[in-house]
Amino acid sequence: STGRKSRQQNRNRSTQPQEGSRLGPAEYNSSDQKTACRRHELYVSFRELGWQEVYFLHFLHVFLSGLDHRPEGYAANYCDGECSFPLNAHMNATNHAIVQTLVHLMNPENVPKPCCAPTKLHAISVLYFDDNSNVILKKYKNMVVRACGCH
Amino acid sequence: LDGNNEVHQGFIHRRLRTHEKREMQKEILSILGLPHRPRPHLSHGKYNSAPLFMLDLYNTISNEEKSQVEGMLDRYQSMRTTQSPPLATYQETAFLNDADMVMSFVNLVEYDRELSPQRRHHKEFKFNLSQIPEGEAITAAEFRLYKECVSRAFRNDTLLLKVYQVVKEHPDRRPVPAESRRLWAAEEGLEFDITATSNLWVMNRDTIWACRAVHQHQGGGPRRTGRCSEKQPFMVAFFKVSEVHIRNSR
Repeated sequence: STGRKSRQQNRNRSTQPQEGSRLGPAEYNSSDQKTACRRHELYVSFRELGWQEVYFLHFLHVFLSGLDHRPEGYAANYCDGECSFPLNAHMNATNHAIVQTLVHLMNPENVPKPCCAPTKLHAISVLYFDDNSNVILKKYKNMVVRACGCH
Repeated sequence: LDGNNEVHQGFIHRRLRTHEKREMQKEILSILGLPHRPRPHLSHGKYNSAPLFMLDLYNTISNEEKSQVEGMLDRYQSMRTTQSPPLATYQETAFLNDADMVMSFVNLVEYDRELSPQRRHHKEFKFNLSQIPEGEAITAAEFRLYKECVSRAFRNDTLLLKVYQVVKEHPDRRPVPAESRRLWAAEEGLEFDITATSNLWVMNRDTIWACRAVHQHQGGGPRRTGRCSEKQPFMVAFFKVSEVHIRNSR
């Protein structure tokens, strides 16, 4: 909900050069830098989800060692921000994003701007007990956002 | 939140409503491909060996990103010399790199049956493989049996250990030899490659199989097996996803 709200706010603002531009940081005002496409962190609280009894890695630690150091939550990443001209301000802008920007500039009513989306994703491994007390280690590809950019 | 559990400036924090929590839980489970939240029946300290092994595999994956290949090799070599099984070996790491999923299976035989004097060296293990999802191909499977080093008096003795697979529905339950191995009494920890047997299990899902180990001590009577929870035998299988899983729209 936080992301959606800020995105709506961002869309109402005028398009300005983005974070990471060849121009020096002093040439941007701080509010524009905040609206640029970049990686954000979202804290997922296991406690608020009602998952105090976490079945993943730390639960195993607790189970095996008896130590009470299960995680309170998990810091996940997501991409959010404006993708606006000049796109070279975005270090991770794709070629498609440049084309998309040009078409958007020609037809702003019908063609949207490029999206702020993950450009580098990593795998994650999850360890959990199944219903039969067997332990499963599963790899999930493309689950962790390492970098964001304009697509 | 940052590392110090301080709320970032500008971050709108609000408590989730009950239905939002439920939706979020469903979404996370869906992403993980789990039908529901796992409800394991855990009795404390009962099946610790398999979770310990899996935890070691997990840590191997986690450390892999940080370490260089040469550093990894050093780590495994030192692990082999300083720690006892069932820690993951370099071979497991190779399986692990190739696998999409790893599953451990606890031995379902909790108490040994009263066996006849002729079969006092026999020990039976059962693993429930019915939880293996359809479409997963087994790339490797191991039966990991914990064997302790015997006392100094028997160090130079040898043991003959034979592993059989048993087809339950077979009329006379005749065991099929899987592997035979002669080992020194001083050796610790045993791994048996049961990849072929496991694939047979998966291909014949309706047939229930058991695994039987027979040991003959060359220098006297049978040795007592470890009763500690962290030394229980277990099975581990490495899987490769052979079909594309499509998430259902919700």
